[in-house]
Amino acid sequence: MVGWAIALHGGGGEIPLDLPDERRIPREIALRHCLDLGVSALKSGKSPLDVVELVVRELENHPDFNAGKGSVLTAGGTVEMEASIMDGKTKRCGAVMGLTTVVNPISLARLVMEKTPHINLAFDAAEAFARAHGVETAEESHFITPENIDRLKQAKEFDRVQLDYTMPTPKEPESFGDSQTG
Amino acid sequence: TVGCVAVDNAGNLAAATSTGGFVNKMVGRVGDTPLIGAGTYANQICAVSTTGKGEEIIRGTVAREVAALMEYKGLSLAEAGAYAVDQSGPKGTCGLIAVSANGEVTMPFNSTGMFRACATEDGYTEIGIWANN
Repeated sequence: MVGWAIALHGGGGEIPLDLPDERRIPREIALRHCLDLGVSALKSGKSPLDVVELVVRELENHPDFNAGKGSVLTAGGTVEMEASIMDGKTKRCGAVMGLTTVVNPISLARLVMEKTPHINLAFDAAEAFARAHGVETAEESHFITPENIDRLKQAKEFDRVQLDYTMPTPKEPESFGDSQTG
Repeated sequence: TVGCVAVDNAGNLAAATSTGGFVNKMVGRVGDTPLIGAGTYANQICAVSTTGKGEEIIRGTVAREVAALMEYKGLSLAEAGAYAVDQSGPKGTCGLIAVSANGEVTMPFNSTGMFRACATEDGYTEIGIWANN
């Protein structure tokens, strides 16, 4: 008899040990909420595939995590989101990349898995596939948070220092609580 | 990046990962998350979702690595997860969550922290950010 199990993550990196409460507590509350959501879905007999999609959608909707709403910004100040999903029993899988308007990229990845013979769909074609399947979309402003605008500004400032080849010691960018590597 | 892996009490497995990528990334850059076998992987043995520096995780095919180490070398999930993270690249660039077909869970990372949570049917739960909490 195998027992059920679930794990989730909200990104990693050089998270400072003195992370301020106003950044740490909302994330811990979100982790607990998402864990409870996943556990009750498993207990109610949902398939693991449904459970992981459900939990990742919840994390995508939380602005403090780097996915969906709260996605970090490209050098161009835009969002380009990506996601993938895989079913261990059948090894069927789906993935999307370069999304700019899809509210829940993980659900589009699942549609690629279930509605096409392919695994990967990217950029304009992925956006067109989303529209063709009536997936919820939103303006770019839905995904962009003031915090991530600041992060990009700092990252650009940092780069400019390097590009100038001047040799001051680069200012340590203020850490926003999670990794800038996603 | 966010991710979730799950196994039910019949041993069925699934994995999912989603991300906005890298701050200030080049427009058009694709990381590890949508690349099956790098950022996400699941088969009959385990399910894995990774987070970290995409380029290192792609180079190390980290998610598939965990499944392969279990399949070919007979490592446990925890051993395979730790080895894959350890070998993935420079310190600070990789973390993962994984479950196995018999209900094991592991969440190793080689950076200061990883926002993570897990639970198992026999009552174990963990919610943490840094290594020792």
